[in-house]
Amino acid sequence: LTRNRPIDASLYEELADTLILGDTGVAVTTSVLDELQTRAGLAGATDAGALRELLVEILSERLGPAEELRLPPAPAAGDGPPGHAQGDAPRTAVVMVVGVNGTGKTTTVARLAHRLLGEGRKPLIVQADTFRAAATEQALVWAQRLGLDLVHHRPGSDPAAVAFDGVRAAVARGRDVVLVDTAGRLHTKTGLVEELRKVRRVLAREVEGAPHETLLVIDGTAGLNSLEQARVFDEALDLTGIVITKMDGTARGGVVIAIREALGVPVKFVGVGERLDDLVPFDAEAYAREMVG
Amino acid sequence: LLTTRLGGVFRQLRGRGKLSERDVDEALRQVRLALLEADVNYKVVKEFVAKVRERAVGQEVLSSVTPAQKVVKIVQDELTDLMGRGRAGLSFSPRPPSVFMVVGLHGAGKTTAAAKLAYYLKGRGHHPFLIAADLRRPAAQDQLATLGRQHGFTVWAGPPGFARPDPDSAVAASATLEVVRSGLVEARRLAHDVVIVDTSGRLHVDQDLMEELSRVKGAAGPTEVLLVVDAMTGQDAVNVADAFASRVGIDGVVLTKLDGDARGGAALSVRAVTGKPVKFAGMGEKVEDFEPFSPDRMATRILG
Ligand SMILES: Nc1nc2c(ncn2[C@@H]2O[C@H](COP(=O)(O)OP(=O)(O)OP(=O)(O)O)[C@@H](O)[C@H]2O)c(=O)[nH]1
Ligand SMILES: Nc1nc2c(ncn2[C@@H]2O[C@H](COP(=O)(O)OP(=O)(O)OP(=O)(O)O)[C@@H](O)[C@H]2O)c(=O)[nH]1
Ligand SMILES: [Mg+2]
Ligand SMILES: [Mg+2]
Repeated sequence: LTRNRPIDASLYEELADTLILGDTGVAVTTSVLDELQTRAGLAGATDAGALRELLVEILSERLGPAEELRLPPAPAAGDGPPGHAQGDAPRTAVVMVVGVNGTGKTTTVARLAHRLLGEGRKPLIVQADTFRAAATEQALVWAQRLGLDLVHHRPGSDPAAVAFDGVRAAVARGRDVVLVDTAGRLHTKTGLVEELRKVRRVLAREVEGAPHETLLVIDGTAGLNSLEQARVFDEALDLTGIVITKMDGTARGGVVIAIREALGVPVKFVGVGERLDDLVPFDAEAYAREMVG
Repeated sequence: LLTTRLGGVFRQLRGRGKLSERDVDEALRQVRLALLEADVNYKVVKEFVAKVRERAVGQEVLSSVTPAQKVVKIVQDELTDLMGRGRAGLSFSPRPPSVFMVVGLHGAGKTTAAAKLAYYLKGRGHHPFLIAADLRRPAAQDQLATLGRQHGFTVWAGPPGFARPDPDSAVAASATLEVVRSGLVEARRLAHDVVIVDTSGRLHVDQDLMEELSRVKGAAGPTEVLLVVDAMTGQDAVNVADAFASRVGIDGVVLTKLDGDARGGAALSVRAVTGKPVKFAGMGEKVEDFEPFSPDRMATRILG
């Protein structure tokens, strides 16, 4: 019955409600619905079903083509330790994970390690959160579940020093990808953002092109502040991707559309639970369907 | 700034002579935009603007020489009314210990809030005892124990010889109850006057975990259940607050990470949907960064 409903103002209002309630924001909602109205006219759409399909199409387009982790090739077994290299030569891949407090970074690092193990890689987790109470204990639980070792320093140490040691250890132990977990920090704390820039510089000095991925982890239940977080972290660190977590709840995380449009940063993964395999590659169309309902 | 936006709207409108109801509606559109940009829930915004409109279409505004200021004043009034005037404090039990339980979504700041509340109450002459009843999250008990060691509170992680079960096992829920019950026995034995119970993060739509939380509440017998909400929570705040309030029952809210630049509209949504007051504000990562919530400061922040 709803599919055949004719297109009228109240239908557009309902779609606006859906988008706003999905944390898409007023600006993006207005822009999307304007485009929808234009294209619906051109396509000669006559009912709600057709309009919804068109909306899914528009949202998927705005979220851009799917992007996976772009890591340098892993050194073949027995190649000797990876390290400084040019172009596409095999070397240690470096992934840096950042974001504000409590978004799911540490859990995401564990999930990424799990994923990379499944792809035949040999990850090393570098626990560079030297601030949070029991950060290392938390990481050790995950490392144990993964059967992996972990690099960490004492609380209060310099995270850049941990990052440095982490990359050296990866080379020494023949690991081909380093996952750097960092302490949560609000983007408004300039000194703490600067600390991340220092970690990044150290990683860049140690491996050609590092960090090959800088992922911002955002909380799926957060509102438009995620855009501001992305702006600041992107400006400081040049993000390569977003991971949006806690999408197993009722929040829809629509702010990722604004993030993609304003900053060009794509969502690469979605967290859908607390287990090791609860991290899935981002699928724009599936996401758009979830949003439109 | 809302005042600037409304000022701009009304200047344009005045050019056409006397203000009309339609002119006020145009101004209210700006109010609606400001609240949505602050992450106030869409339905809460609609109800709120309707209330403001009732007052804003009166002569008080239409015949005023400063209509923008009048509308802003009405909005601020209504907002402060909704947020609750004055500070809502904690209530204590006539038969100690008073038990405070923190609940909420993952990563909202519950464990930190438990430690912060202990520090705050210790500074006011109380003797808090913490029960680390999150047996699920890796190293959650270690986290609270570490905070306890750093600031001199007793943290209870279970009776001597207690073995933490696998968090996914069937006994995890009953083990949680055992930690709470044994913790209360110990707190009473040592004559603590305040007990603070940390619980694991959970989704409001996870039926099993919401059920478990009701049972934990039954075991803890809390004087107050505090819903811990991240200030950057978006439209979903109403769903979360409604579920926790109706499934478990809450007495107040702790709004965390207010040291960021999130406008914090979630505070308004939670209050509108549950009628419960925000009692404390988390203002930073340190245990001292915790203060009684100020509703009028929040109202100003939400308006932007
Ligand atoms: N339901 C659900 N919970 C998640 C998800 N991702 C993370 N969590 C939970 O969110 C909470 C915070 O996760 P952490 O990994 O510690 O977050 P963090 O960003 O490292 O936190 P800080 O280091 O304190 O900034 C934990 O309880 C996780 O289990 C997800 O996709 N779904
Ligand atoms: N900047 C800031 N950070 C905070 C505040 N409150 C908590 N945090 C941080 O938020 C993160 C999550 O805090 P937790 O106390 O572990 O959150 P939680 O609700 O117990 O998380 P789970 O047990 O995993 O559900 C940590 O990095 C805290 O330091 C606050 O008011 N300001
Ligand atoms: Mg972490
Ligand atoms: Mg906790």
